[in-house]
Amino acid sequence: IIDITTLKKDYHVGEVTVHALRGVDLKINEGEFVAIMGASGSGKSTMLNIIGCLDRPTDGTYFLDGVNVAGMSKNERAAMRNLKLGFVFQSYNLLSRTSALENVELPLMYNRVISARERREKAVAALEAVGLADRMGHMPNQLSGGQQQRVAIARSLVNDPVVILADEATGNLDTRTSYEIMSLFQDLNAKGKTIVFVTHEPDIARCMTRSVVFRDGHIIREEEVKNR
Amino acid sequence: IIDITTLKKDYHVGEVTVHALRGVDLKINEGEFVAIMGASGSGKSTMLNIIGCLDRPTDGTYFLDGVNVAGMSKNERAAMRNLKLGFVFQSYNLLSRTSALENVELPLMYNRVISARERREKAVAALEAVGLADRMGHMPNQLSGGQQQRVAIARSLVNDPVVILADEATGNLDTRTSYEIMSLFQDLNAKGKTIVFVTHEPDIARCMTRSVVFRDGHIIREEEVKNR
Ligand SMILES: Nc1ncnc2c1ncn2[C@@H]1O[C@H](COP(=O)(O)OP(=O)(O)OP(=O)(O)O)[C@@H](O)[C@H]1O
Ligand SMILES: Nc1ncnc2c1ncn2[C@@H]1O[C@H](COP(=O)(O)OP(=O)(O)OP(=O)(O)O)[C@@H](O)[C@H]1O
Ligand SMILES: [Mg+2]
Ligand SMILES: [Mg+2]
Repeated sequence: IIDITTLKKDYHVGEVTVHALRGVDLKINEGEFVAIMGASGSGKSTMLNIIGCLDRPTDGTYFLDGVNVAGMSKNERAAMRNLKLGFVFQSYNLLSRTSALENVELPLMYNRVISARERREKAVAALEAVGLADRMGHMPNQLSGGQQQRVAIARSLVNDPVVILADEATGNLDTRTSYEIMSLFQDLNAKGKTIVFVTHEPDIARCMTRSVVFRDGHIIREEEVKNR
Repeated sequence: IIDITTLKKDYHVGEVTVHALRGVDLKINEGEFVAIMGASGSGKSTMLNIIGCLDRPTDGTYFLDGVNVAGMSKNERAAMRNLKLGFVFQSYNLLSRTSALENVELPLMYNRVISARERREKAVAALEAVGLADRMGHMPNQLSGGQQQRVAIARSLVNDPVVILADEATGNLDTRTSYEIMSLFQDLNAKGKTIVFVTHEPDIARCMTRSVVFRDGHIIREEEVKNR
């Protein structure tokens, strides 16, 4: 479902060129649950933003579900995102002055098929699944760090995407809440969802099926997870 | 240095009152390194914001370095913060379109005694200490999540504060970078700095001298850390 070859991404800061990704080959099959690990600054978020059609590679090829994404226009990429992908950003990216419930309903606003009532029901169910039934009316600045992160997780699940991309989704959560969230993702994976999950915690990566380690914009290791 | 009794903090969201802190007693002596732990939404950040003179309690008393803070005006609290405290927010709070170096220099702008040259030297030294010598000219949106967090840590150290308050300072960092940062804080603590450090990771809390656990706005456990 994800097929990437010799992918490069450069950023230009003044005179300097930062080589965030220096030629990455990565294949992810449908139904896999893949951990992306690596040191701070090694290129994990850059990789996820490109897989998520949020940023364009400098060089290399990328096929999502058989379609050549590197050649797509901005609008085609946006349509692809809204239909197939669910995304949890490292910095949550919730809309301020917008309640938790409205933030979670947002991805469904693009979906012309479902009614307002059905949209509300799906959003309520997603917030209950992450343990926030009692905070639906709160704005992001009225929620703790971990609660905002859980709103972002609920939003990524609400349009029933084919692929879920999560960047440090349990970074701000205590151990117990983290495991509740991981078992939620494991249930979704068991139902056939493909999940790509950036984490720096080895305990969390052990819940997945495969792990890929980045260093300085390269993949230095790939291994199957044995005892989940 | 920090003396808190029966501290309460309520938030009002529409008709609902959220009791974030429900009567907290906490004494912290000079030179201690205290971990604050607890589930997501248990009141850790609220506690840290009040200790950091960023928010006012609804009820109870708070003395910082022998001075009654609960009775202070907004300007008195700001002066107290800039002189005595260093703060690492859970959401970094870096100024956008401002370089890493300028963000770290910011707390020193209030200090009329030191020259622009000395201010620059201290900021460079702080960024080198957190491993970002090669990213000083980057804006926050040109840094990875972990790098932004390290800029925030450097900023909290640059004015040589008496008390450092850190909220999930290693939340976005890989294990190796986390331990480099923790040994930085342990060195500062060995030199006499008082540090209050929110974390949800037991391995990180083991680097400190004492740990305090919150649940639903109360302290449910306090214990000395034996084998650091
Ligand atoms: N401005 C606010 N308005 C209303 N409620 C708030 C506000 N800030 C925090 N809360 C509530 O107060 C409680 C405590 O929040 P706090 O941010 O202190 O939690 P925390 O322990 O830091 O959690 P986390 O580990 O998720 O960061 C939460 O239930 C939260 O919903
Ligand atoms: N917009 C940008 N402009 C310039 N450089 C950037 C930009 N975004 C990222 N970088 C650089 O690219 C490298 C990779 O960043 P990336 O965000 O992918 O790291 P990461 O592995 O997610 O790290 P972390 O664990 O700290 O979140 C970093 O060195 C960073 O400084
Ligand atoms: Mg990242
Ligand atoms: Mg918090």
